[in-house]
Amino acid sequence: TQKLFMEMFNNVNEQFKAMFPRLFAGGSAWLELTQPNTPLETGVELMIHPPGKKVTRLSLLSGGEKALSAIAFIFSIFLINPASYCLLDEIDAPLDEANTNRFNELLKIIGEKSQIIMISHNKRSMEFSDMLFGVTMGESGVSKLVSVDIEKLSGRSNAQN
Amino acid sequence: TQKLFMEMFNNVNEQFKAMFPRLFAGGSAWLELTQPNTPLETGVELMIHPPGKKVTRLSLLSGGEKALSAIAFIFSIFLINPASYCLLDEIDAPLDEANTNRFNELLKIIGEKSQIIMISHNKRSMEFSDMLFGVTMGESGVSKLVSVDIEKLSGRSNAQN
Amino acid sequence: MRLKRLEIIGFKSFPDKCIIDFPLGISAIVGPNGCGKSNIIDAIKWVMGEQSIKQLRGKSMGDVIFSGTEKRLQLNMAEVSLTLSNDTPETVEADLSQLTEIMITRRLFRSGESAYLINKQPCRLKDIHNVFLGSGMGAKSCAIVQQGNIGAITDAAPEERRTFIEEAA
Amino acid sequence: MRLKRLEIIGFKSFPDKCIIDFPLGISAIVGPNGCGKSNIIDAIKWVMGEQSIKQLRGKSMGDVIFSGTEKRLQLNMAEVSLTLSNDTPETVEADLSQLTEIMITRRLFRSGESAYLINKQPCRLKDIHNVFLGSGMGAKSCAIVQQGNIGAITDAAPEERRTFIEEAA
Ligand SMILES: Nc1ncnc2c1ncn2[C@@H]1O[C@H](COP(=O)(O)OP(=O)(O)OP(=O)(O)O)[C@@H](O)[C@H]1O
Ligand SMILES: Nc1ncnc2c1ncn2[C@@H]1O[C@H](COP(=O)(O)OP(=O)(O)OP(=O)(O)O)[C@@H](O)[C@H]1O
Ligand SMILES: [Mg+2]
Ligand SMILES: [Mg+2]
Repeated sequence: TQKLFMEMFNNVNEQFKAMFPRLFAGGSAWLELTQPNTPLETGVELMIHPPGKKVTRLSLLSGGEKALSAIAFIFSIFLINPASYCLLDEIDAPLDEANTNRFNELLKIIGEKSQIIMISHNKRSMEFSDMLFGVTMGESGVSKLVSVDIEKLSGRSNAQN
Repeated sequence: TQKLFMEMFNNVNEQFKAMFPRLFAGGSAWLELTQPNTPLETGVELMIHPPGKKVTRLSLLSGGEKALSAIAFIFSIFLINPASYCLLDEIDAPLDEANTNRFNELLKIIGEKSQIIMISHNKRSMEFSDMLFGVTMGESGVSKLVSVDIEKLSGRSNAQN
Repeated sequence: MRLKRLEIIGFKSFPDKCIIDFPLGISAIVGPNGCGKSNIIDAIKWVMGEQSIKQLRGKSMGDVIFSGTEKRLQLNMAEVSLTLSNDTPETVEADLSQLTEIMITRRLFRSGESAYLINKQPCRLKDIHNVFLGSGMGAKSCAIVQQGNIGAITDAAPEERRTFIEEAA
Repeated sequence: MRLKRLEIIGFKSFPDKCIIDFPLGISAIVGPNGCGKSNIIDAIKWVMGEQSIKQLRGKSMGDVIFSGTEKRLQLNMAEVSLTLSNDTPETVEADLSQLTEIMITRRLFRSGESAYLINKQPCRLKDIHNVFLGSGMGAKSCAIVQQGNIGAITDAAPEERRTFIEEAA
């Protein structure tokens, strides 16, 4: 229904405006309706203003900036209407170290309301998690769960080479 | 022309069969024509057999396995018809440590015939390169080249946080 | 409703029974390329009632049954069980709201037969879907971001992006 | 023909002149998200004659001119120069094959005017394209894999994949 959608849109927009500068260490962003007069058909545009830069076409943003903007959008929705659990598969892949740290700090806040299960190759993200589940294929083609020691992690992945 | 395409296809296929086990530390792969009787319209299918597993649908492969298979295909074409230079933008992003090492070893071989310029966030890939060019935005929105010391690299990226 | 235990046997690359007990907070699943991490996500989606095989990276539903390796024969059944703690009973149907735990199970046989169970009692796929209705947690909710899909948000047409907001409402 | 020197000024996020001297072998371009690494690849594609703004992540050609920041005004011209060492003279046109180095330059003004130069002599875009014909190195060759495109190879339809082989032939 129109009223429900507009209410949700406005809530997500407010959250998105707050979330973006925390992930980007500055800058601003907001959502815009492509057809404000027809809320039941309108599209939603992301207006992105990275810190120190100008508002620019979404397409011109870098791979990491696009991913982080999408994460800000998704996290905003998670906070407005928390799901009981979130399954995130390698969403931190394109992020550099500084962005990964801020991503994980925000994830901790989401983790207060929702249970989070994430897949990641990123050592920083592994360090932020409460528990690690290691999956291996000791026997080719057969997946097996193994316990992973966070302290041994860097030594372990060297052994895998 | 038909003859030219089939000759190229066969050459790339032979290279692909040799390249795949070097990137995957085993297994096999080959190319197949979807319409062998109409070489001018046929598509090209990748048949992938990861080590120890069975030949499986391409879609069921993991993100890293798909990326590495695509790299094997691209590298095969590079070796058959070496370009003077190759520009590679973050193609090692989904690879784990072991795959990244094998990727870089193959890249060294390609680098004997072609000049390689690659963009990467991966420290291992940086270590394999002959020269690093660092790009920063000290002043927001303004890109600037800086010299990067490989030894200082891990200390440097910590400083960036 | 939060996840407590996931049991996978015969599903994709898990021919041997695998049990995962999820704690509260943030769990990270780690391992090399191709070892089965995303398959675990697929298993959760599947047991929650995912009907689109494309969403599970397959072409026909039989693709989710362990198809064998060089050393092992294929299996003829895939089974996944998910145990949830019913800590928000107001969001579940009346007849389930009394329980502290809800265990859903889905089986698929190579013959094409399917079985669905709630707390080991046979039920229909529709009943499995109903467990999650009203809690924003169904197999298609925003609570799942699959590998590669985060880019789709910025690349999507504005009309596609509105569905994220609609699903949350 | 290998790359020797790239000079960027006014192109995308490079308002100040930036000179890169590429060695033989493997060079890695590194830096944080959004600092301009992919823009360097765009600059090379553009000076080689890329005409599809979509391939440069833009919507109209003016998108490649530095559009300003909070502290700086926009510029009105983008210019990129690429110096190549002519070490395979058999692959270039007769009138260029005598040279040891070939420098191509492309300029775009916000007014929409364009300028193209070879060794500082004005020429047409067509002449720039011809520098690369026959050496498998044009702005669309397999020698460039852009960010995110490696996945397109496995996701592509088989008919699309044949073009990789055709372009190499
Ligand atoms: N039905 C099946 N039977 C046996 N193996 C299967 C089946 N379906 C998928 N697989 C295998 O599972 C593997 C993919 O696993 P998955 O996608 O979980 O990897 P991953 O751990 O997420 O890796 P990455 O880090 O690269 O994303 C593939 O090698 C595929 O062949
Ligand atoms: N015409 C322009 N004027 C000013 N800035 C621009 C222009 N075009 C693009 N940019 C900026 O360049 C940045 C993108 O740079 P680029 O894609 O090279 O990043 P990157 O270093 O590849 O990052 P990543 O590691 O995330 O892929 C964006 O922030 C974008 O706003
Ligand atoms: Mg995966
Ligand atoms: Mg980039």
